[in-house]
Amino acid sequence: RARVISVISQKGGVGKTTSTVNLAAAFSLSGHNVLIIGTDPQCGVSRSLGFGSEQLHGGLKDMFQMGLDFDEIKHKTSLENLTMVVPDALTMDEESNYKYLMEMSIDTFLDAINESRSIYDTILIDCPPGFGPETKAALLASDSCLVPVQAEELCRDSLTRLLAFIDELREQREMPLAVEGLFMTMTDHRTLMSRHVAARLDEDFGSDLFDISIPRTTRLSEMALTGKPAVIHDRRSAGSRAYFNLVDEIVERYSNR
Amino acid sequence: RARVISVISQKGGVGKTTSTVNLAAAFSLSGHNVLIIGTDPQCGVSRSLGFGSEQLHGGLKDMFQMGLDFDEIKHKTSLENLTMVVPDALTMDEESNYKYLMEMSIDTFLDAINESRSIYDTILIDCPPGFGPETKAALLASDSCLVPVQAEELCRDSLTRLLAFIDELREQREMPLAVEGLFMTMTDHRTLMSRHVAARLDEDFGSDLFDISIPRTTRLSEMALTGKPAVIHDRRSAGSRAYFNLVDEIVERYSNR
Ligand SMILES: Nc1ncnc2c1ncn2[C@@H]1O[C@H](COP(=O)(O)OP(=O)(O)OP(=O)(O)O)[C@@H](O)[C@H]1O
Ligand SMILES: Nc1ncnc2c1ncn2[C@@H]1O[C@H](COP(=O)(O)OP(=O)(O)OP(=O)(O)O)[C@@H](O)[C@H]1O
Ligand SMILES: [Mg+2]
Ligand SMILES: [Mg+2]
Repeated sequence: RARVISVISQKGGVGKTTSTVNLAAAFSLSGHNVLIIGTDPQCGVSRSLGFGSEQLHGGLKDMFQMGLDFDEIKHKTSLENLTMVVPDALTMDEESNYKYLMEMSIDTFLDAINESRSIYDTILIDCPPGFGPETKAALLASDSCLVPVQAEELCRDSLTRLLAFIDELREQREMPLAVEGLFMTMTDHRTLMSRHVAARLDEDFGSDLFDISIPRTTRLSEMALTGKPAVIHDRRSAGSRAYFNLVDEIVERYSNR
Repeated sequence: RARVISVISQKGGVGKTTSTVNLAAAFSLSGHNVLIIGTDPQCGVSRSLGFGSEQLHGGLKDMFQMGLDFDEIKHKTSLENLTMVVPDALTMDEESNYKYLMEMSIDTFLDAINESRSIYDTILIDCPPGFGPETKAALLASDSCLVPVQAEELCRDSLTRLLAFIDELREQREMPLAVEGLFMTMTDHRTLMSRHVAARLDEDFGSDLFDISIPRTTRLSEMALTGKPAVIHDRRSAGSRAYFNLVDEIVERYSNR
């Protein structure tokens, strides 16, 4: 049965989409059958897997509004074991309808995820910044969440609110919601800021902080240009290796729990 | 009479808060009487001006819920000509009430901004990522908007949606809403990505793109640690000079219009 993990952060631009896409690809290259779900109406996930808007044949919005089956909105990617679902809400009207239905028809979304648990090994869900309807739906559908923390003070500072939000959501669920852990992104330990944030996170979160952190690399930022996550485009690069190692650490942690 | 300018972007982490705070400080050091309004419940603006949560004596949430006057929620900053207002919504309940009231009591917000027009020269409004109630309220209160564009493909890609959103909002207002322009942030023209984005923006937006761009510098990222925007903390640094130059270009553009 699949493990469903959401990648969340209230702070924007911390590496949620970059991490979800590279982790999904790294899990699938490690033999997992993976479903990646992008819930952010900005097309970060589809762009990063090589899909232009005209290559999408439907998405979450069509499941809600037209009653399409979840199977009908799945997209095969360049990796055999990686399947993608995204909102495909391109106009402003589609976007606001989609957000409204993500809240009002949340059961349709939850049922679709539950049905998928018997098909996949790992389901990863990318979320927009903040605590909007997409992030709430994703967390209600998930077993656990991953929290990317950019090596910047403003991001570190926003963690207290995030953990309060997770606690609040736990009350709305029957099942427990685990925090897989926090991992640093865009680190550059030549800078004072990066070392400061790493030291503070270690103090405040100790065992919840993954050992593996993701360095700031040019390769990782090229995903939206190349249409390929770094783990496919350049497996041996520092960023790719970090994401493969993070997959190992995630699997090790949840197996030991 | 004040000019009211919102700093907006659907994409997260592109430098909205960093720019709003540094621009507000640069305007005030150039002789303008400035009001900076942070509408994002994450405390980026107040943190960057040296306020911990215990030093705030009220905010937008108190104006909505307790009927406090706008004057009562204003905070004096370390700069004589710079006054700050923020949400001061610290708990999850306060945050969701604040967002709800930003939509339902939007007239209270609009009246407060309109009354302030006769007191200040420039009013700058920082917004959270996305098109939520704060961004809508800010744009309905503004004369124009500024769009920071991070030197990254994912950010450039999100601009079409942003301009569609602005068009939609224009229909809801009586007064015209100008776009002051787009300006690049976190540029590093040693990288291919930065040069690629600059070239594409110039092609697609030409005259709407400011000549001045903001470089990625360590100094600018230290604002949340030092509690001071770079234009105060280190006026001669590259980042500060860029923001002072951007103030000049903004003023020149709107005077010529
Ligand atoms: N480790 C990294 N090294 C270099 N660049 C990175 C790295 N991770 C992400 N980026 C770049 O930083 C920017 C922000 O990353 P990304 O879009 O993945 O963040 P996000 O949290 O999903 O943003 P949003 O809040 O808008 O959803 C992107 O342009 C991306 O290419
Ligand atoms: N020119 C710059 N050089 C270096 N770092 C920068 C620069 N501009 C912003 N930063 C850093 O990048 C991060 C994102 O910037 P900021 O928080 O201002 O963006 P934002 O658009 O307001 O984010 P959000 O979408 O979460 O509101 C912050 O940690 C900030 O310190
Ligand atoms: Mg994203
Ligand atoms: Mg911000």
